[in-house]
Amino acid sequence: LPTYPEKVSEEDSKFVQNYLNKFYAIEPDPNQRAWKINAESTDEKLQKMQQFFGLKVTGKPDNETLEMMKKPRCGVPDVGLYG
Amino acid sequence: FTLPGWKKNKLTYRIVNYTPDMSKEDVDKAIEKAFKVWSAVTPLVFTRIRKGIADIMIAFGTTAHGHCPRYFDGPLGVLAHAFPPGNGLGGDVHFDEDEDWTTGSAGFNLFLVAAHEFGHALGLSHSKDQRALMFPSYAYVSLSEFPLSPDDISGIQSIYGSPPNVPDKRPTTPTSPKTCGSQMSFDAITTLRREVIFLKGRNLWRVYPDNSETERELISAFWPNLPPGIEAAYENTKDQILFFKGNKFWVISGYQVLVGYPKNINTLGFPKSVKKVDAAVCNKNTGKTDFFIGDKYWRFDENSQSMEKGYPRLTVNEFPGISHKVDAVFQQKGLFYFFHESKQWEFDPIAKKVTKEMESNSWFNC
Repeated sequence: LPTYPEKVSEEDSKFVQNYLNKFYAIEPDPNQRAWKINAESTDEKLQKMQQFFGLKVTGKPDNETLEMMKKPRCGVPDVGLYG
Repeated sequence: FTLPGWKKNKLTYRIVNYTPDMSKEDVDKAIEKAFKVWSAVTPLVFTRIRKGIADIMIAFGTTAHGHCPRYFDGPLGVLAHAFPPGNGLGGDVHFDEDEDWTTGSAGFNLFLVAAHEFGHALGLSHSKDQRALMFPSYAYVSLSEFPLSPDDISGIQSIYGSPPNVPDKRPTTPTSPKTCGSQMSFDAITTLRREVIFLKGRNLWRVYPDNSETERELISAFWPNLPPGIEAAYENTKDQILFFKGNKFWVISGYQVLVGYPKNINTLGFPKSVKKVDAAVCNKNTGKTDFFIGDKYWRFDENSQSMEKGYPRLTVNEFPGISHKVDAVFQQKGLFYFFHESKQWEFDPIAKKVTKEMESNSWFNC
């Protein structure tokens, strides 16, 4: 089972929020010509990120998820059409 | 995911400015080599221009930079970003100047990051495949390897097709290490029953010492969820193999990765200060496994599944003559074979002395 930090520090939760807004926030909406800002909850975005990276999908910022988020990476979003 | 690509195969690029971390020649070379990765598997041709607007404008910047709607975040975090094919910012690639850009494995390798960003500039999204160049997180892979995975190749060819005059068989990966090359070295080596398995980058070679037959495979062909670049491996006393990379290890039985793996190496008894394992070998006669890290080794008791007290100790004290960092080690017919870069030493654990020095590829009947 994934291990959880005792309590997610405020710094970490800001980091998680910022990460999800940056890489999992924009979704294509073919029905409307304009992009629809992704109104999913943080948990749902987190699950999507965990699915993408092949982590256990918990919807919670467990240690492994935080570790993956903190790896240096590309600035292009992981979902949507990165337009 | 792929986006509509460029409507032409001849593309231009321009290097607008340079990082002070590398010489201009090295930056030029890294960028040119990164484009070659993609031209090797598509009909695309990339030509450099030194003035005006190119299809792919390449620049280094920090935090908010020029007209770019995205910003960088200082050292680490986001390393670079790119825009899909199109006019204006379309196709452009930006590198975060706050990173340490290099030509090797230290810092961030400009060639590897550029090749990834050029994938975006040509229409590729991120891949979920950890072996793919288009996987979002940075990972250094040996530069002697061709960096595109089958996933990358099928993605880009779904946009642009194959390179001209290639018969429609699957494109072979242009470079793969040559076992008989003079400088051949290995990342890890393990026995598996009567075989010896040599690992390097994405590849493994199965050697049957009794009749010196060898077979080359991709590691992912056997164990799809193992990453490339395995750093250590050994066969334990329970007909299982343990593979190590960074602070993680996997236990394999046959083709199966046992449930619950990877685990952190500190579950074996290493302190948190130990971040990786260089090499490992289980002495079949004693049931003790030696882990080699830097110039020291740790001893693990396979029966009690616990690290022995009083370690680490200096390797050279227990294994006289083995004074280099150990890249890989395995045991065959009672003798140990220690590898460092292109050399290997045969060591008799009873006589406690090196009995022979050979080339690392001596097992390959070169």
